[in-house]
Amino acid sequence: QKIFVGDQVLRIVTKDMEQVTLLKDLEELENLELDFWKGPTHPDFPTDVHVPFASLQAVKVFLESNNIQYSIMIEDLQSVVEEEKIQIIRSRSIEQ
Amino acid sequence: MRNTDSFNYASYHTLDEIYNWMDVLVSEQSNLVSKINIGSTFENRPIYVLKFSTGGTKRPAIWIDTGIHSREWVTQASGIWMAKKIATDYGKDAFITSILNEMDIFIEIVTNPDGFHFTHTKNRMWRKTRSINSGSSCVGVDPNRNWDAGFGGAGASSNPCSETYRGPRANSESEVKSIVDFVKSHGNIKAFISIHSYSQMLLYPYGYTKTPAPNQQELHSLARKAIDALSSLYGTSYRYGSIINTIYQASGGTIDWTYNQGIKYSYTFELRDTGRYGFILPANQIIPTAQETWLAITTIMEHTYNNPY
Repeated sequence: QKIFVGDQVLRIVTKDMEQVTLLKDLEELENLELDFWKGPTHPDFPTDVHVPFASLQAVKVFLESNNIQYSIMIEDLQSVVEEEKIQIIRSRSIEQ
Repeated sequence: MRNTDSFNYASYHTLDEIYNWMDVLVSEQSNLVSKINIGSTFENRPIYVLKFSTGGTKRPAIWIDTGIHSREWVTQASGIWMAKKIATDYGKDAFITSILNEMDIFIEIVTNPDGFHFTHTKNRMWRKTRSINSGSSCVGVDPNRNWDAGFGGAGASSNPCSETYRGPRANSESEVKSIVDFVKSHGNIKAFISIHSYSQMLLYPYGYTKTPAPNQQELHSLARKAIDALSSLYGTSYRYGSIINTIYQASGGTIDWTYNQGIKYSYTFELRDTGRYGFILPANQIIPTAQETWLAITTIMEHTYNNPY
């Protein structure tokens, strides 16, 4: 079973098309194993990217060095998934 | 589950639970609801569509599919709620009753069953199908890039390891081909609504080309009306427009194909984005999401009903 301990989801806000292009370059870096939940399209739209723990530092350095704003949407993906599992088990036991 | 009233609509469910729920719904209202097997997945699971019909043959129909991207759980959960809503409202609600007296409604609740099962058992974040790609260790195809509409163009990947891998050829995925065969053989579907999450958008064709759809004006004004209805419940704000102008260029998408088949009212939804959870939207948001979406869907249904073509 795939686990996501320490993985984060970042919400990135770009200010211009130049920054959007930089994010598209980031998308091409396969070694980072990024999963773009919302791809970079336009400064009006946020980009959401699931970053594995091992790539977090590289991605944050990339964003900060290019003055691209981001916030941490999900601090630890696995804990949110665990919470969801607990909710499902709880509601199943209530049904029974 | 004794009956569909005792099912918990405010929780996420496994594929087996959903398929079992379908059977109970069909047994409860066999005069209205039937289950059609339109094909099998790569891993040989049945692909089911619920048909709501009061009779007749190949009546003009409305199609709704939910969850072609398996990890978007609030989408499938909303599909369940909507199916129950139709079943409950028939005979009580004047609008649903009048629609069903003249048209059929098809709902495919789990559009990507292999992927959905995988999200419940192995990888919560799985988006694609589970087909094996020859020559690659990466699995799966993005079924929303696999349709025969600008297939292979910009906005889809040729890399099997990408989340937007288009597949080796159009309709290579049985999950897509099953719908294609069904839509073609039916021949009288008038509205096709494909539901995703999460970006809060209502989109119409095209995604693969900047050329406006011939009915763009009507599609745009209906989208505005649908979004007004949706927002009226909880104030959720949506963007709307053509796929390419509103979000990005995407080739091989579902509603581009359906529109090119002559289904004028082809729309795709992106459900709620809270900015906090992404696909892992807490289960307590399922019903509010489904309720507000239902208002937009009934607006599209009503327009389709009132504007036969």
